[in-house]
Amino acid sequence: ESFEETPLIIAILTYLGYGILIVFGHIGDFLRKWNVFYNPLVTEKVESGFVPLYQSFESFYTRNLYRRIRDCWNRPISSVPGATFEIIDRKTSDRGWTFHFTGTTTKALNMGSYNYLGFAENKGRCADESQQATELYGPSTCSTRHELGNLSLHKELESLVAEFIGVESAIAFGMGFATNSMNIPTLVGKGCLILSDELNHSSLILGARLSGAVIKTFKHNNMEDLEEKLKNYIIDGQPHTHRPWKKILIIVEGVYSMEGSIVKLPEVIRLKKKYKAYLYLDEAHSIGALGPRGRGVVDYWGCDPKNVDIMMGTFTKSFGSAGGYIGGSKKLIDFIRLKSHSACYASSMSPPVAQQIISSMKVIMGVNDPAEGKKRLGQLAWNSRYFRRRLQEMGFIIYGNIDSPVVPLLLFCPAKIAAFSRECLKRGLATVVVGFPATPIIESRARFCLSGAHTKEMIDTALEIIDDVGSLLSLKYSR
Amino acid sequence: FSSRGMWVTYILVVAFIHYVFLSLPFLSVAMAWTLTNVIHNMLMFIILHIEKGTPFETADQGKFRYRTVWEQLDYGIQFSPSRKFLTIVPIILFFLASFYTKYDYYHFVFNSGSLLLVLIPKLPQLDGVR
Amino acid sequence: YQYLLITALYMLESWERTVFNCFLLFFLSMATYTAYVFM
Repeated sequence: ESFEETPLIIAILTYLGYGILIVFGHIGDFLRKWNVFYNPLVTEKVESGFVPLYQSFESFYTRNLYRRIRDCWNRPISSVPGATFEIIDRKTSDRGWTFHFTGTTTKALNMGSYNYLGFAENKGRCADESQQATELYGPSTCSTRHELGNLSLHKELESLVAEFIGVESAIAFGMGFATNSMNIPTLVGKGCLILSDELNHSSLILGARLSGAVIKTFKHNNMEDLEEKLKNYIIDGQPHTHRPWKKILIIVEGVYSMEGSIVKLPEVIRLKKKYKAYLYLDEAHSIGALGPRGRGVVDYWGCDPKNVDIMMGTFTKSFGSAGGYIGGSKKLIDFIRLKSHSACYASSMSPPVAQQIISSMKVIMGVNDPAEGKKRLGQLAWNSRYFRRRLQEMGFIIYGNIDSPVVPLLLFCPAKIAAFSRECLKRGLATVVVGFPATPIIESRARFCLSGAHTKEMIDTALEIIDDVGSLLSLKYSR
Repeated sequence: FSSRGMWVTYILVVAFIHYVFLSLPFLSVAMAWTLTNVIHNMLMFIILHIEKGTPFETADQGKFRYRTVWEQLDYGIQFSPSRKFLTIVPIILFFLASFYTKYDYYHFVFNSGSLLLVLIPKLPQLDGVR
Repeated sequence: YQYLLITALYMLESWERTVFNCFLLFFLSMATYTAYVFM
């Protein structure tokens, strides 16, 4: 893994850039407040006597920094998010407050979507079988798993998932985010301790908060820090009473999509055994995309799935579908099936979505055609390494692990975030850019998501574009 | 405040502000230092001790919405390196301003008054006090 | 272009860029004048 440090001069220039934007943000707020400027924002009637709905400072950033460059986000597309796609062009006449469509579209190389194995297709076996499932079962069950929402398709899906990840049993949910936020509260509660990586996804954070357990964070992927914190909190026990913890749950992700890093799973398993903690592994990005057989980070490190107490993952990134699963011992899954909020309140997974997962998972497992799954996995692994190596050769600062299918390229200055996205799109490459507060203030970045659907020619085209834009914006900071 | 280069940037911005005042020919050196000191302290008082919450939405369900920036710094841990740094800078500025104003009485009143304005809210005893 | 990117003026509206550039020019001319007088 590489996390090259930000050059000091660039860090200072980045702060200055944000400082200038904040100064002009306050000036703009002042002028809008006294109606010198057109104020499209929703404003409340002050004399209404109610508690104010909006705390204006909290949306300062959105109003004055993000709004100026928000054409780079939430771009509507008019095709399937495959290796290439079509973006619907928009225009703004008031500097980002409102947009209107121009009626044209732009064809671009897609390095922004999570489509690791290229299953985001509207033709082929998966699409046909999903269509048949729609005709057979209808688009939705309109009921929860606890009531009428159980289909044979769901049972088939869950048994296939259990076989795929190598555990006793599994349960599937219609939404990836909810798989974390609605099930962690069934596993831990008051009197328990959660040790969470500081860069965990917000669904894990929300689930941990909902549970009411004591939450402590450890430095990102830092096993020494994790061990030290485990030791200290076990010795201290619960706050005030110092009673021993009922349960200790370590929550980590397989691939951190913002960092491009891969969890050090053997280390985490060693620590969990040593300190008798439980391990919750969120494989949202790694399932299907990592490992020689595509079984995720457990397969990548060659660990035994039995050593991971709760295997969680989503079907969004590698299977061209949606939703999430939790796998583990049959006892655990039966318990979750009974207690989970999702199983009780949310309508069950839509049949065509479930069918898409089954079809794509069978392709990866080589059930019908052994070669195709291997080809996709091999293509993704090769693309990831090749793309990352070439970018590093060009002189960009790239974060993360060489095998990660997500490649973050550091941009630093706030203006370069927008410039990079716009210049790349102008040249036919669409990618995702991320800035503060989703990343540390001096680590804004562009994030490239590789896909098994990308050919070498496409990768080379993308590299040429990035090289050109990188020279124009002078982004080649690596020393 | 504890990320890389932030302290250097802070010192550069203070130096730049001082240089702007020094560049105005109608200001004496003493006046330039007093203005630097007073304006720096006023800005830091507003930024650290008046502004509450965060300038963007956070996932903590509004837990820090009524906490000032100073109280949110380093998750509320007292005497962290950043807090020490932010406490020391106004004091050094005060010494410099006093020296360059040759300990003139009027300048001293303004400089010491503005120094107290930024030192008192930083006391741990006043954490969360309104 | 580099100047616009580094100072984040790239994200500002034209009137804001004008204000910033005027301030910068004013400051630089003052600094030059004072340095001259001082020297």
